[in-house]
Amino acid sequence: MGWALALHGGAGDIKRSERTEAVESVLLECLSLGVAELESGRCALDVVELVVRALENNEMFNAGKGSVLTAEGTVEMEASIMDGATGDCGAVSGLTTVVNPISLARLVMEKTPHILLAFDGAEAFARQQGVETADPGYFVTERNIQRLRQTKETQTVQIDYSVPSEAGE
Amino acid sequence: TVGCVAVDCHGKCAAATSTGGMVNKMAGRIGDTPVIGAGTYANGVCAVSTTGKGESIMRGMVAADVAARMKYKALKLSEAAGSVVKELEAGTTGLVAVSAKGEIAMDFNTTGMFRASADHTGHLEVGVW
Repeated sequence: MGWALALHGGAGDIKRSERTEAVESVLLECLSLGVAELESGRCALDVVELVVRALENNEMFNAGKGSVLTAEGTVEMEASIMDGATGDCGAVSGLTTVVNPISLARLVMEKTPHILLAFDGAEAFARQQGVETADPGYFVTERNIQRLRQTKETQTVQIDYSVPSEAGE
Repeated sequence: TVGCVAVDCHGKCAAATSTGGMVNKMAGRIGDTPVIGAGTYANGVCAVSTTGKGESIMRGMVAADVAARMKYKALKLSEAAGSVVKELEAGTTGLVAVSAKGEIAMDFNTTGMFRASADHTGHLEVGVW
């Protein structure tokens, strides 16, 4: 059998810019990370967690550090993971302090009889498991504060990459 | 949203997805990502991670639908992923997927999707549009 790997950093109405090239560069880094692990014989489940952690830690993407803001100006992060070999899966939602939600999702899969933990319960589970947490400010970027302001002005809800409605047309 | 799918040298598949949701969403809104079968799915046939408008992805149970079309219609990964994305509302959905045979699919009905893939044959791709 031959290994294969694919990853994404979000979809939408993406315009060409300096930022685009920077994002592509990070994607290539994360891809290389996953490829090295697969070539060394690491299992698919470990590799997808590792790659998503790397993406979560980069503020260019809407996950982990760099997550977009709710209407209340807060972050609410979500993640899920599934092992195709066993059908086991785990998920978390409504996280506000967990640095790597994907790893907490895996802990839900492996350490609980449940599939999805959300909001206060998920945060409590994170504390119980001793995963890395940070103040909510760690996740918030200036760019996302501006995006929320623009989006509130137009009373819209945006996916990862949306054309600002204040373009002036 | 970010996501990754992989099949290892033993033919075992896995999928992972993580997101901050949508800008200006209502507090308490749960998107597609944590819903197994919608935003993320893996079985013995393939692994799928999606991105885009969660409400559309949940209505379509997108990730599991790709796997079901392979399992029950005997479609190739590219056919299953392409047909699922094509049938959804334009501008809402993207996905990456791998099959247990090592095939790769990266489809979207948005303007672009930040994506990358590689396999054991030396294939390597990074793309946006």
